[in-house]
Amino acid sequence: MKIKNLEILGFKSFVDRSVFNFREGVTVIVGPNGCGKSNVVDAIRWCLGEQSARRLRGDGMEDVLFNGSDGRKPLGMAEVSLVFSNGDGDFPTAYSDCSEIMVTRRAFRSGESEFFINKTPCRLKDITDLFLDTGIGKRVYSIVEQGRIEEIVNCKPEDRRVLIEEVA
Amino acid sequence: MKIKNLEILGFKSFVDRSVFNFREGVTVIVGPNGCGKSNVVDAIRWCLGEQSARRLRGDGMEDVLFNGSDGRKPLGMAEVSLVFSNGDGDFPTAYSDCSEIMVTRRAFRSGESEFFINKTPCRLKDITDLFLDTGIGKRVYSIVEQGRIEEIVNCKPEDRRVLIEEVA
Amino acid sequence: SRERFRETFELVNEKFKAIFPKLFEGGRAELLLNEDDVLEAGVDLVVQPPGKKLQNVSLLSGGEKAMGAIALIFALLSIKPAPFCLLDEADAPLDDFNINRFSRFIKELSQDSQFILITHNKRTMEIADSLCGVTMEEAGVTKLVSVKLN
Amino acid sequence: SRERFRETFELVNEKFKAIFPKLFEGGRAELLLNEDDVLEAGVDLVVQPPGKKLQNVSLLSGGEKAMGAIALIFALLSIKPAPFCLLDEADAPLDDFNINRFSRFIKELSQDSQFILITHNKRTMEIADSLCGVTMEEAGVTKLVSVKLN
Ligand SMILES: Nc1ncnc2c1ncn2[C@@H]1O[C@H](COP(=O)(O)OP(=O)(O)OP(=O)(O)O)[C@@H](O)[C@H]1O
Ligand SMILES: Nc1ncnc2c1ncn2[C@@H]1O[C@H](COP(=O)(O)OP(=O)(O)OP(=O)(O)O)[C@@H](O)[C@H]1O
Ligand SMILES: [Mg+2]
Ligand SMILES: [Mg+2]
Repeated sequence: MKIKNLEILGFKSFVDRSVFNFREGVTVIVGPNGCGKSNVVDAIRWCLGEQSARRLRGDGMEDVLFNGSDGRKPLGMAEVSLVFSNGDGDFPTAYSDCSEIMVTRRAFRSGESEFFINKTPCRLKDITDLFLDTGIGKRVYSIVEQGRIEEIVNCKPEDRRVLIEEVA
Repeated sequence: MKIKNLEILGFKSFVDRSVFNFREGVTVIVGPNGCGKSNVVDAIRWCLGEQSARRLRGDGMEDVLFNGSDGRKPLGMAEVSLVFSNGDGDFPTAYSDCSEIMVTRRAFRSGESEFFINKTPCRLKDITDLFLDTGIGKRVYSIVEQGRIEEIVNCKPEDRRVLIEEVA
Repeated sequence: SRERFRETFELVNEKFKAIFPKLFEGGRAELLLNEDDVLEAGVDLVVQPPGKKLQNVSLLSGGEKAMGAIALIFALLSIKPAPFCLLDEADAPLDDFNINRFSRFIKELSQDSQFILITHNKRTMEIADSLCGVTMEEAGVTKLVSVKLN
Repeated sequence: SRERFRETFELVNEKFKAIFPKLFEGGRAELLLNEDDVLEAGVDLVVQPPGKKLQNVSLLSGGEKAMGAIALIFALLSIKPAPFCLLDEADAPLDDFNINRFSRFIKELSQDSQFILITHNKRTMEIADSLCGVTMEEAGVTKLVSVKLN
């Protein structure tokens, strides 16, 4: 399973549609302070089903909608899509005959949410279930947010145990 | 009041006596990871009366004694001295006729501690009282440890209030 | 006392409102009491980087939070000076533009205060009046050395 | 189940013991269960950088903790791979020597896994197979741009 691309629109500072293409090897994201690099990490987590506003640095889920700037009005919808390709034929069984899986999450200022797998509406649970056994599941250890690299060394022994359980 | 020099012996990785001379303006401390730069910060805090082992990254106060390396045996004593000069004539009243104040703290592996002001034995309280009104008192905001710069922005409003109270 | 806290709060806030836009080259920030009772109120923080909308401080980027924190610390120090200000790798999250603003601001303040900075960044080293090298030639044993900046 | 946790723990520990000295160019580290009851035990961590004495992980420096954390994360990933590993400024506390070791190690692992790194460090940028630039020409509005490394 490989990550192929990421599309962000209306999520945090991504008021204009942005597309990231991920190729083999190492992709490096660079830019000045405050330009949106960590917002990309938040977008990926959100799309994979993150429900904690705090983990996305907000107070509530409405904090992920672009809320305006000097030159632009706030937007009423945020949408993030992730496309995975079946690189090593290791897709979850239900999709083993697909060459790609596209996961989409949408949120509206009214508070409504929509979820899609390959553009077919589904529930949030279907998305989180899809990734349960793939290493980017619930206690995703493959994503290390800014300032949190030391956590795995500083945490309590019980929390470190949880990581081992996640791998088991 | 200006900081003039710092002498460290037996404290953490400073197994050999080291002397820092601080001049006017900006002093920059550089060096590779793990070489002792932040241990200098711990030494200064400890000398000024820090009693929390956790704030010095240890479990107990014995963690500040040099506990050995491949080539050296552990030491039985740690000693840190700070010398301040009466730059603007703003020394605490009790010492207003001194040109310098030297503060020394010693700890032994037996658990004993010794404290000195201008080489005269005193109690820990005498040292903390000395600095109470100088901006490097109890909730010292003029020392920002590694990784803690964001704290003042991330903390609860009650904690930020404490900083204002410290200044008042 | 109620009066004294109120007074100090106003002084620190005035300094913070002045220092922030100098450090960020624009934008604004201020401290707010979150209750009417001055003796009970906590101190809230609002920060608005240049051109952006005022929002929750938690949404700021790592570099923006560090710069905001530095502005607030300098505001406190300007009201109640300390013999020295010691910053351990405070510049770690900053990009080149902000390291530049940060280091020039410190250089300016250092005419009246002593600063001790720990850093890995070459640009921060450039504002040093004196440079201390800390190494471990022998594993586990700290040794001070003199440093030359090319 | 007791057996499965014990087995996974041993596998991760073997990898961690092997990866750590590769990343640090020496030294040793391991995971330990802090109780006999495998279903209740927490997982302790001991780290010993090259030439230093084994001590409390909390006493390690910022750079040493980051490198230790990276070694443990890579050990977990080697047992249960993920489609990608995303590190946001994990290299911020590292000096030049460690940035070198960190980036070469990732380059090696990237033959089998995708890595997404966010960084301000020029040396980390050098190992990129592709580079994404993120800017804000218009305040508050993120825009992607192509980047050239000189
Ligand atoms: N809902 C939102 N609407 C508009 N802007 C937002 C929203 N949420 C966050 N932002 C803005 O996004 C910016 C933060 O972006 P981000 O954290 O991605 O920066 P960064 O590129 O990682 O910077 P650094 O290098 O400092 O870590 C902040 O300035 C914040 O105000
Ligand atoms: N009591 C002690 N005896 C011997 N060595 C110690 C003791 N306490 C800490 N150390 C060692 O000191 C080192 C940490 O030093 P310090 O935190 O000052 O590094 P640093 O120069 O700030 O590095 P970085 O750039 O990574 O922050 C660690 O390797 C630790 O093992
Ligand atoms: Mg960031
Ligand atoms: Mg340090």
